[in-house]
Amino acid sequence: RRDDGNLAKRLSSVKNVIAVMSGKGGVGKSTVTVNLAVGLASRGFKVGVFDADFHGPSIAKMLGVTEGLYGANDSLILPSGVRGVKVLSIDLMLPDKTMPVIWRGPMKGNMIKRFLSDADWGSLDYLFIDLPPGTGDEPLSIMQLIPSIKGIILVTHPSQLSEFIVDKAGNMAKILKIPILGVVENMSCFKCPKCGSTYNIFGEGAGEKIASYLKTVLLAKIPLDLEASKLADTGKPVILAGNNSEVEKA
Amino acid sequence: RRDDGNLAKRLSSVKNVIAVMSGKGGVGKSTVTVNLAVGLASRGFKVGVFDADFHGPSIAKMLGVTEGLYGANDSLILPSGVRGVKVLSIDLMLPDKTMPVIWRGPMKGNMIKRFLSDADWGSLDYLFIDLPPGTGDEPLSIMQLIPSIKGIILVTHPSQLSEFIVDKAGNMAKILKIPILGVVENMSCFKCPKCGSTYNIFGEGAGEKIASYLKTVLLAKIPLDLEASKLADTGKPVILAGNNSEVEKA
Ligand SMILES: Nc1ncnc2c1ncn2[C@@H]1O[C@H](COP(=O)(O)OP(=O)(O)O)[C@@H](O)[C@H]1O
Ligand SMILES: Nc1ncnc2c1ncn2[C@@H]1O[C@H](COP(=O)(O)OP(=O)(O)O)[C@@H](O)[C@H]1O
Ligand SMILES: [Zn+2]
Repeated sequence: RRDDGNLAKRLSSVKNVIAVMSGKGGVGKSTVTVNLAVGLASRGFKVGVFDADFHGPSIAKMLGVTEGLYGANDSLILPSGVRGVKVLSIDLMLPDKTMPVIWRGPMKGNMIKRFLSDADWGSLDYLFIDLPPGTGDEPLSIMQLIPSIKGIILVTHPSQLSEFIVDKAGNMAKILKIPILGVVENMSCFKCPKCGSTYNIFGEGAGEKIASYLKTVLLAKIPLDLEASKLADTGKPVILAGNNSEVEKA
Repeated sequence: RRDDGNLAKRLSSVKNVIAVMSGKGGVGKSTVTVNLAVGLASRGFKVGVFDADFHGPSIAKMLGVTEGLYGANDSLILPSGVRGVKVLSIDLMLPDKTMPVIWRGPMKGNMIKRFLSDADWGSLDYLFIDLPPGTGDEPLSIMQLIPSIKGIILVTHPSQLSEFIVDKAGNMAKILKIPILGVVENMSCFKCPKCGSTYNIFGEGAGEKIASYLKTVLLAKIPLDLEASKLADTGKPVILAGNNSEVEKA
């Protein structure tokens, strides 16, 4: 599964490649990815995001990008979204966004390789790769094709259910010798704006437990935020808790 | 991709096969599947659940089943959980549940076929199949291998982000000529137990919009429930809103 020279050449101008993974869907991987990317871009770093979730791409929408990806010679020219973050997403290539991408494993592995070999990122400080749920073709291809990857950031819900599934994703990284930069617990609790009571709607404790089980750090705990979902739908990402400075350190 | 005679024989004693799908992860597919299964079982129906989410199996845990799946002469003998619901899950075959299932597409398609050909359900009124996020190998195999499937139930979050991805899953079913029995919107709103204020944490409206776009019915809207996540972690599923009677009608 080693790549040809092209892929390595394309990534040679990228200082840090970081994949954002969880194993479990709907915990906030895309939200955390966009949050990190926009946070770092607004501090002057050059940042890109590759949405490797072909079946449920949401990065382009969250960054307010609806078009602008095109091919010229052998390269894919990438559009920029909020704060100039470059975006590579299948969503920008589908003529009809309501149509599903019904691909089996081998097609997904090939497309990841093609995208990374053709995309012209230019020079970047950070390239984030948003992975789909699961420990199948997409994360496996990314881990095998990019030996220079800096590591993965794991995102979890606070529940025990999420903890067990994110542990599996962490163990996948260990088996493939990919460093785990840290864990972000998202949707940690909800504070009622009216009366101030707090509720652990999705349980508690998974962030700490995963960090100690995988011997890594808990980078941040992000509460449920009333604006997050509405802003995601309109392509104006809200900067949730200050987890950007942790990544820089990681 | 037609199955051999064995798979059809195994399913000949099952009256209704229903797949629960969403395309998007973390919206509550497993919770809704378990809810439907336990709800129907407590009304006297014979029910089984096949967890086709190999990378993130949660059905067995939610139904309080930790062991009891074994092979005897070419058949898989299935354990029962809460209310006697039969469970088929990869989780019950893994010696170490913290280890990831790192399978590429072809392996997943083959395992689905093997499981359905070997599992001895006996006679069932309903067999629910919990699908993983995405429109890849697993849903494609299920739709191609079970021509007698009654249909799919789609589960969504209330947000626009979820609406767009669940529409894709619905269109996949249409392309493969699989009936859509209805849509369930989950995590619709949160009501503060202390002061009674309600909040649409994940937006609103996706359930109605998907039902009208796909020309199907909105079966139920389930609010965020403070007990749901804790009970899921302990294998005592809570019966959320009364969506069982709708399924019977569907
Ligand atoms: N901290 C948060 N507070 C409120 N809503 C959130 C938060 N994090 C994510 N969301 C919302 O939850 C949904 C799932 O998040 P998403 O980033 O798509 O998860 P994933 O990429 O893991 O599937 C989205 O609608 C998103 O806007
Ligand atoms: N209505 C609800 N209220 C509160 N928590 C819920 C609700 N529905 C699901 N959950 C919790 O949200 C998480 C995701 O649900 P799950 O059924 O695993 O989704 P999926 O199968 O779509 O990934 C679980 O921890 C579950 O307990
Ligand atoms: Zn309140």
